[in-house]
Amino acid sequence: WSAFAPEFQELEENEKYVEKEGEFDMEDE
Amino acid sequence: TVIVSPNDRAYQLHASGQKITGFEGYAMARASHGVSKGTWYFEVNFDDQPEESHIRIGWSQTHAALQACVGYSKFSYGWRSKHGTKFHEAKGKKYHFGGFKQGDTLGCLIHLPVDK
Amino acid sequence: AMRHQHLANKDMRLLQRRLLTSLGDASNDFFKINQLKFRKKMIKFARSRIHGWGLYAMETIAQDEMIVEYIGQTIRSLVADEREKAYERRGIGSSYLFRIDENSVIDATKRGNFARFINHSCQPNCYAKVLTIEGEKRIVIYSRSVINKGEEITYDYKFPIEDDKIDCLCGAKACRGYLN
Repeated sequence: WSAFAPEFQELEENEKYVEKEGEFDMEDE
Repeated sequence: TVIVSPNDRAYQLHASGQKITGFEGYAMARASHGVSKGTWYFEVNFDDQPEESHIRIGWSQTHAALQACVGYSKFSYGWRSKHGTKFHEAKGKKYHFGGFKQGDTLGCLIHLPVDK
Repeated sequence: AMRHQHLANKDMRLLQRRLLTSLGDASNDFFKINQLKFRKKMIKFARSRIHGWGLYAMETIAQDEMIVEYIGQTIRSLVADEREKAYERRGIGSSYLFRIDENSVIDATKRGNFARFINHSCQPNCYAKVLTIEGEKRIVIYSRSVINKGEEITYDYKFPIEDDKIDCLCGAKACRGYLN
């Protein structure tokens, strides 16, 4: 069934997302 | 005395008196006192910077979201330790080459012309 | 503590009993959620009459049974807002963002499990419940009535009301017409 969600990664349990430093930036010269 | 506001700040930050510590993703705390006209300046010491960590500092109106960094929206203006980039509305522009780091003393000035 | 002093004894006993039951529920949920992993077999993935693909019951499921945990990446609300805009810009269909509370969201768009394929229905046979287990909030889909073998699993997404509508295809008699 992952074929129906491109580059989908199956997880066994919730994964806490580690934010990047530029997480909230739209543009960064 | 100006301190880190005990309530106008993101719940996950640790703040006491004039000291504040952040963890994981960016979150904001504002000062206990604000200004609305004239020219004002504040300084802080950048005490501790763990590996790969960065801070942003600047000026923010009360409307800016606390669960993001200063400079994320039109309500705030930020300056980043990484590369010294300045941010407003989430757009980073070159500002101060090389950025700043632990041990530096940072100064932020705001100029709000009285007659405008 | 201050409030407790003003509580009459009988209220105190009631309060304690309520506390114990709630603790009981949580530990009971904890036990059941671990059972959950071994019970995935009771549902299967297949084409849905509602929309694209869905999950179906492979056996009769009793009422208030834990069926599957909705698993994904736990992200902060503002990060979820940014992602929703990015997904829309990239034309990635209806988002698989599930709000846990005002601070956090579970995003199953790119990483998660097949619970993300469960379709919405305005007259669902399941419901979603947020459990706090060992301080971590998790989303579990429960059956709200007996589900017969071969029936599609559905729950009410309870999307917030928005201006630009998404048509609802659930086909239920009491369908509200839109997801949001």
